[in-house]
Amino acid sequence: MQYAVIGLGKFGEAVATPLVKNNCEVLAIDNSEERIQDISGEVSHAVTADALDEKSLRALITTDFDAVIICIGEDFEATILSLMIVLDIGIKKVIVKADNRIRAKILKKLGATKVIFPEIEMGEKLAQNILHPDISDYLSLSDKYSIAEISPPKEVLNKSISNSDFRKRYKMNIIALRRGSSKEEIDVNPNPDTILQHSDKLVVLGEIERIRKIS
Amino acid sequence: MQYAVIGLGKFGEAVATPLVKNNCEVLAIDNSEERIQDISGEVSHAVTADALDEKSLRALITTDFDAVIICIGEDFEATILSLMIVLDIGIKKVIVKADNRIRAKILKKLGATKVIFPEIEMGEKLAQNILHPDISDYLSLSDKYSIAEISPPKEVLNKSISNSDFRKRYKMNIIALRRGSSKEEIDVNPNPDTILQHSDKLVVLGEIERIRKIS
Ligand SMILES: Nc1ncnc2c1ncn2[C@@H]1O[C@H](COP(=O)(O)OP(=O)(O)OP(=O)(O)O)[C@@H](O)[C@H]1O
Ligand SMILES: Nc1ncnc2c1ncn2[C@@H]1O[C@H](COP(=O)(O)OP(=O)(O)OP(=O)(O)O)[C@@H](O)[C@H]1O
Repeated sequence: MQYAVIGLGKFGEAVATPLVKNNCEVLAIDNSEERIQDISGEVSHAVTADALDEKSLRALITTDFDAVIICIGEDFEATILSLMIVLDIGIKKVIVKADNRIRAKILKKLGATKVIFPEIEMGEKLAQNILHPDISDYLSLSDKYSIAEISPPKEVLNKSISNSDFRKRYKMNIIALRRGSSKEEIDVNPNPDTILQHSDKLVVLGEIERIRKIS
Repeated sequence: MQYAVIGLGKFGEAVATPLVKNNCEVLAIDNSEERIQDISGEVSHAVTADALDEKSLRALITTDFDAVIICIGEDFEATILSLMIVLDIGIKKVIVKADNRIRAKILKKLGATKVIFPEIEMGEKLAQNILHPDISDYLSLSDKYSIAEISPPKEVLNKSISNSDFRKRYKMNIIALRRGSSKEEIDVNPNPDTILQHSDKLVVLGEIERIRKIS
């Protein structure tokens, strides 16, 4: 698989490195000579070029690429221009970083396959983590349903999973049980006779509003 | 609850805004007059001050604060210094943004409660998404186990969930079924008689290496 990454800031580099480790060919493009020097040992090819320079991009990016990832932050014009050129070349999958939601909307309309705003998505996730400190990790499946890791509510402590009547009482499913000091000690098929302890963590699937209420 | 956010870049603002929306008091501190002007309508208090100015920080941050979040990116010295001052004031929970893993290690050693690198975490997640495009969303519970959303493997298409023998065949559990065009249409207690279709998405819990093999 071949990928091109335009803009090798913290985000661009974090995308490029695992792709190279997984035997993909990665072309890094950045207008900073210094960044290209830094990154050249970690990718297959590293080239200094300006995303605003249509001729250079057309010379560098061919339809052999499986996807192009545009990771320029501040310079929105360079992001838009490089998106239009790359789509015009015929690349089917173009993933673009955006600094805010308005820019993201414009990029989607122009044909970006996926738009990501790293700082905003992580900032909002941290705010939720601060507001609900007892929910240590979560994945939202829809606006209504989430998977989250919580401490067992007081009412079910010292009861077995089956006696706790968890599903009926809280309308959510226990899908895993974390017990012990290391993050690695997780039981994905907990025995219904297991007695719930204060130090346990339950991975539950249910309505996020209900999860927030009991944690 | 009272929080102070130092550094109101994209990340700092994304943390502060939901906290204010959830009726928390938020004090925003930034050394850019312009940023403070922009953000002042969105937070309880906004003050221009330099994180490197110990006297100002001590005057602004008291032990009433439940947590302080330091979101300065480039200037590592300002991040370290403000961390030390805030810990010295007696704040128990200090969450800090770092630009790379080495800096994160230093901040942890100095006593940061939690360290976050938004660009790196999101960059690495995107790389996984590019490498395994059939896994649309995932939450890693440990190095070994993850929850992921995948398309049903060919061998179980047109079979019911119970006839597919999913758990025995793939050593993973189906915990939800997404069917229909909207992200909201998810069934968290799928009926075992449901016939699996090509357009379905299965939310599964199992070993990440096994999940990657069948998707
Ligand atoms: N016109 C351009 N052509 C090519 N590369 C560019 C262009 N403008 C910026 N870049 C490069 O893109 C990278 C990221 O850009 P920028 O610093 O604007 O974003 P950022 O959001 O701060 O990045 P990150 O948060 O990923 O570190 C930098 O390495 C920069 O040199
Ligand atoms: N010494 C300081 N004291 C207070 N605020 C500071 C200091 N240094 C930088 N800041 C502020 O912190 C914010 C974020 O800093 P910076 O631009 O270095 O990080 P960033 O990683 O680019 O931010 P983000 O990605 O969140 O936009 C900016 O609003 C900046 O004004």
